[in-house]
Amino acid sequence: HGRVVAIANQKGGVGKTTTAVSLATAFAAAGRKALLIDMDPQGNASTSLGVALGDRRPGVTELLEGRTPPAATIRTTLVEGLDLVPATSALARIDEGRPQVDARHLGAAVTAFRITHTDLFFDCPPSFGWLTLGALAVADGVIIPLQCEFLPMEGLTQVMETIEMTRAGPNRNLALDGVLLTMVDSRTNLARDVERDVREHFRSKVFKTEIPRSVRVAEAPSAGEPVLLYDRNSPASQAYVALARELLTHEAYR
Amino acid sequence: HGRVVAIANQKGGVGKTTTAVSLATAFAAAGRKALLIDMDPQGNASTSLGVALGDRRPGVTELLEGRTPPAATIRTTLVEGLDLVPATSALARIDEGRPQVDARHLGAAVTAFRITHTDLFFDCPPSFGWLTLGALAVADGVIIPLQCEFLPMEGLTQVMETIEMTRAGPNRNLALDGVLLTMVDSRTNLARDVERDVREHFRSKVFKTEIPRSVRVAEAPSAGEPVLLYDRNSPASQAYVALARELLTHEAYR
Ligand SMILES: Nc1ncnc2c1ncn2[C@@H]1O[C@H](COP(=O)(O)OP(=O)(O)OP(=O)(O)O)[C@@H](O)[C@H]1O
Ligand SMILES: Nc1ncnc2c1ncn2[C@@H]1O[C@H](COP(=O)(O)OP(=O)(O)OP(=O)(O)O)[C@@H](O)[C@H]1O
Ligand SMILES: [Mg+2]
Ligand SMILES: [Mg+2]
Repeated sequence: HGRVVAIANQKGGVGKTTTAVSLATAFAAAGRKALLIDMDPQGNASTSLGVALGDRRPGVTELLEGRTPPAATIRTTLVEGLDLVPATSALARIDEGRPQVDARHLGAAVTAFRITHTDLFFDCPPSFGWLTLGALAVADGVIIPLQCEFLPMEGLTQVMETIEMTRAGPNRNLALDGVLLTMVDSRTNLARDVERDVREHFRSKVFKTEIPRSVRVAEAPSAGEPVLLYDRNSPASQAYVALARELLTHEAYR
Repeated sequence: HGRVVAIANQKGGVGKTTTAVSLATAFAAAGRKALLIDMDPQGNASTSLGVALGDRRPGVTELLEGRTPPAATIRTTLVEGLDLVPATSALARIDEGRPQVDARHLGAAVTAFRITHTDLFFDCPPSFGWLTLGALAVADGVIIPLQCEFLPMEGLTQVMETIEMTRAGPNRNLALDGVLLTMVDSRTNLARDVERDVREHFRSKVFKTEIPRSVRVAEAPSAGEPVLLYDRNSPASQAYVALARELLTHEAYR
């Protein structure tokens, strides 16, 4: 019951953090016990959930180095039913480190977390270093946020190669849960053209729900709140709720 | 005469590639001999200048591993006066590698390139791995593109820490040439608030020129052309030309 999901794409600024925070919030609102694990040295997911800079240790760095019991890294958040394992910039040294040190501890931590939480979401940094590869190695599924522009679309090939590499290596059961179109501005031809190309190529692997561009999303992190709380009526919030509903009806998320 | 400039910010999707390609194009149009070095395994700068996927070796990877004379990695582009050293996804293994291998070869390559080109621009990936640290170690100055939103603004602290670390370490002369506000949508309060905060904090270090959001920028890479050629009259193209003029009147760029 429940699922471990990596939100990943090496292209920067495509909406990984926004998707991880919004989905985890929507799952919590639907009664699941969600845990968001911030694997990005930028700590954007931690900021988006209002966790102060001074309250982020022990966090993911200590978890990956096996220096802290997993339970000690968990913070409650302002969202009922959503907890967080925070990140600090110290995590950057892990991204360039040796994978065998980190993967063992991460696997053990995921097993421990699944006792207390139904769904785990990893917010990955914009690279395929050890942090993203570690998350893919322990995940059940991957969601790929995709901004509807040309350069992000071109990057999809590298994402798919990395998923195949992970399946051939440490995690043969890793599934592509879906490609999520984000920051969609349906007034532009570019967004419509990219959307048509992506749906033609990935077919049923592209979620029906797409997330519209909405400035309220970009404002929410300054208030330390997920956009679903900051402005529940914004089109993007509504879309993330619809996405959660689309996922929760999937067999894989039962 | 001339300058070696790194375009860097670990936050993803803030306009690093767009700035590197547009500035290098504007410098070439002003009569300089520019060389763009694509340090990103995504190869977005190579795509934006129309260099085919099959024509990217030898490129930056071979350069950093010292397996190719620097001159053999240079490609001409459709822009008169602008050359490129292309990137492939193989570069990703360097980002996690050992810095002492790459920094030596990169320094020698920069010395060689400066004989034939006046200005070198490094397009950096969204991380502070060896690729970005290597570019910072050999650069004269850094330009930090900044999207006018909250999470990118918060990331500025980490960028400044990395510049200070580089100055205390391998490159004591590294200068902050400036912070560039990108994708500015002056209709939103958020962009105005972030701009006010950044200008208050960084004062004269923020360029007067700012780059407006313009869909033509996002379309240009699909044509394999810099936006300055794709649509010279777009507000963003005009802004990048103004930025080049602002830089070229600086003593440091003489
Ligand atoms: N639907 C949306 N509408 C408007 N702005 C959005 C939307 N989704 C994300 N944003 C904004 O775009 C920027 C990039 O989004 P986000 O930080 O979530 O991307 P990311 O992929 O996590 O970036 P990184 O690669 O740096 O980790 C942020 O400032 C965010 O607030
Ligand atoms: N002024 C602008 N107006 C509209 N779109 C823009 C503008 N500048 C950049 N873009 C688009 O925004 C997206 C991100 O820009 P770009 O790829 O240059 O950022 P980046 O910082 O290099 O990203 P990464 O972190 O992945 O390397 C691209 O699709 C680009 O075409
Ligand atoms: Mg993020
Ligand atoms: Mg880029």
